[in-house]
Amino acid sequence: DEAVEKHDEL
Amino acid sequence: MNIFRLAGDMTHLASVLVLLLKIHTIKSCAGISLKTQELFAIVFASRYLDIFTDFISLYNTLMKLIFLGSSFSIVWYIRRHKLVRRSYDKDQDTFRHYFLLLPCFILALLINEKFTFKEVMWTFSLYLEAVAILPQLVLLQRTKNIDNLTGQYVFLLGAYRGLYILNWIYRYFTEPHYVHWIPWISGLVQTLLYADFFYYYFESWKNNKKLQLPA
Repeated sequence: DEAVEKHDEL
Repeated sequence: MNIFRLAGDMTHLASVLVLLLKIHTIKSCAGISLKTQELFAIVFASRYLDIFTDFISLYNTLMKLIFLGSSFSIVWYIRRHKLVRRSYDKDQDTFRHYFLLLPCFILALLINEKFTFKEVMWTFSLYLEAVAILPQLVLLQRTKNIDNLTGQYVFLLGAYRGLYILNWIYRYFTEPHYVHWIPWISGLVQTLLYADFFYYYFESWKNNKKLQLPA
């Protein structure tokens, strides 16, 4: 989902 | 993960390794700003609060641990290690870095995607990372002899953020609904801060001369 999409970046 | 993102992470990792190499093997932190390193440690500590609560991938967790561990150990080295401490340019590294914390935090409270503790801290880390290089750039301007490792370290840090911008552009066109203004704008500001440095870095490389920034 969107939250994961954003937080997969370092 | 796309190639720009991977290249960005690898450049970031390389920058940390270059700095650790300088500190650990040469036992010198000459030309390195402790202020910037402290800000980076705060950046990672506030951004990676999800490390124990959300699992994204093994790669993600490992990289987070590396960036957390390296940033805190670099600060420890400069502050506490007997030899490294001696090479620290304390009188030159005078940027009032604490003054960056409060404005970034207030901005994160005001402008965020969701008003939760983790999200505000994540946003704060992005704003702070954007400006965390400032003490280092000021110190570079004051340093007469910038050694190769320090120059490469700052170059790799700037390249990392530049590659992340390409990654966002790529993701914007390949993934539906991928719009994240906060990291994009702060990432752009962060990259622009390196523009001047990049210019002199390439000039010195082209002319095969020692890197020096005009004061």
